[in-house]
Amino acid sequence: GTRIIYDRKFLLDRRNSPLAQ
Amino acid sequence: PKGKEVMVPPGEHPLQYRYTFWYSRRTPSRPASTHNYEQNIRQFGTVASVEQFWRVYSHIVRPGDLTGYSDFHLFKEGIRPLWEDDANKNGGKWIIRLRKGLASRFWENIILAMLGEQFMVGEEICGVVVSIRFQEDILSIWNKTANDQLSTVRIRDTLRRVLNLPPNTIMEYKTHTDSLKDNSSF
Repeated sequence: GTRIIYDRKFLLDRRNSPLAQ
Repeated sequence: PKGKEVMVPPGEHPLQYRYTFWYSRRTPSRPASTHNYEQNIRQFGTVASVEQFWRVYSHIVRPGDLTGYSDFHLFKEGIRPLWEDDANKNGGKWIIRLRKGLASRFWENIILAMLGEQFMVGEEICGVVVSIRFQEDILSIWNKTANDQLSTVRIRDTLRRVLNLPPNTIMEYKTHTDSLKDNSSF
C-alpha cells in the first residue's frame, strides 16, 4: 500500500505549528 | 494510560507507524547484563503524528547535554529496543561513532529520516538509538533482517545521504547475535 513519506523540511516546518506546541 | 491506543488528533499529520520513546541509563561500574539492562530501560511516550512527535521531542533534553552512560531509543510501537525482542532476534544495526558534540544534530536528523520513511526498506526498520558515552557518542539504527543485504546496503546509503556524514566516518554493521555473543553493543 501507499506509504506516508515526509521529507526533512516538511517535518521541521511542522515543529512550530500551533498544533505542535 | 497503558494500552490505550495513541490516536492522531484531527488536523495533525499521521506517521506511517506509531513510535515509542525509551530512555536507559547505566552506571558504568555495574557489568552489562541483559537482566539489569532490561530493568534500566523505561518507555516514556508514544507518538502517532508529526505534531505529537514534536510535542514530546521538544520536551526531552538534547542527547548532547546528557552526561555519563545514557541512551535514548525511538522504536516502532511494539518493538522493545532489546536484542532478544522477536523483531530483533534475526536483526542487526548500523553503528556510527561520533566525536563528542555532534550527537544532538545527528540524532534529530536520523529520527526525521525514520519518521519520514526515507529508508525505503518496507518493514525492515525497527528503531534508532543514540548512546552517550564518555569518549564518544554512538548513533545506531536497528533493522529486522541482518542478512537482507539489499536492505542493509540501502539503509547505509540513506544514512550517508540524510546525515550528510563526513566521507571518512566509520560505519559498521553488527548483528544482534554477535552482540549477544560478546555481550557488548559496540
